[in-house]
Amino acid sequence: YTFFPGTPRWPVNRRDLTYAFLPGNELTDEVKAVFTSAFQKWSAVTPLTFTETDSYSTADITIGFYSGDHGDGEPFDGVLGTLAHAFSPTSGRFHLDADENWVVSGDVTRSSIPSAVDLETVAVHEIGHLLGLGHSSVEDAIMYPTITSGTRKVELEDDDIQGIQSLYGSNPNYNGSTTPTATTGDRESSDGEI
Amino acid sequence: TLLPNITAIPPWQQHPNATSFAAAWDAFTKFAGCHSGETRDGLSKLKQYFSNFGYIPNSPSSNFTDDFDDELEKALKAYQQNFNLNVTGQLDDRTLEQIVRPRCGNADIVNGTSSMNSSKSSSFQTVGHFHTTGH
Repeated sequence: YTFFPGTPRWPVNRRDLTYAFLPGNELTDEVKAVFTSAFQKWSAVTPLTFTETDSYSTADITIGFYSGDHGDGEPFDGVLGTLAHAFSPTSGRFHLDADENWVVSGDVTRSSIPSAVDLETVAVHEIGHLLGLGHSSVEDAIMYPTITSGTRKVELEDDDIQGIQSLYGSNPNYNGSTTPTATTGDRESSDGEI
Repeated sequence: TLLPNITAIPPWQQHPNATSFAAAWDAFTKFAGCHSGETRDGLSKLKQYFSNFGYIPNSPSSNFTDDFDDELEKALKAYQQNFNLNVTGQLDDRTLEQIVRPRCGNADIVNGTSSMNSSKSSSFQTVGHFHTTGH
């Protein structure tokens, strides 16, 4: 695992993070649930929590689908190529290429569309960036930079867990398995309260 | 495009030959076997690719040529190291296969600060090797 230069991370007083979706995208609840699931992967192994908010302007993390040049100096390039990018803490900006064929649910490996990309796979990866992880050379890690279209990889590997826990510490409920023990919305707070 | 359910995609759209997507980097496969000293049309775009992901230092005046020069070879070697490929400095098939894969837009090397394997191995050679051998 690697970090961004300077090892930026969310400060101690900002560990209960909110996220919001670009209102113009008008995403369905089903699509939003994919991101909820992706955030949960990281909250299961750290003390961080993630809660959706309707207030786009005040959210810690903002998520949006954009096409081509969208004003941040990192234009998207259409189908495949670059799929998404996210900024280091505490920017919170998470951008996805709207031109991809994003698969929201179902087994993407069954798709014969060569350009089908599993949304949750990319979401889990980009959240790693939002939290401060850079790219990893470990091919099985979530933070490996490339994916093969038509594949799905959403479970954190040891490399990802070691990296994120060195930034934020471990979730008190984390037992060495990334299998969720509680949902994002109702798990224990950092001081032990339910 | 958000595909709500993979099973709900119309059959005509599922046929591989029916898709007319233009994968951004497929054109790079024509550089297979290309090596240092050669000049090939479009190599400047490959240099831009490496620049985008931090393998070639970016500057506002970047104006890449189509020459397979030392800068490209160095970038290629760092890339091969980061992706656990044979470090040949050449555009072999396995390297090109990796290059054209869809990927995250974030750079692998940020602000010239090497990350992934390409930094770890150098620190190992200069520091780690000496100490581990001693023990």
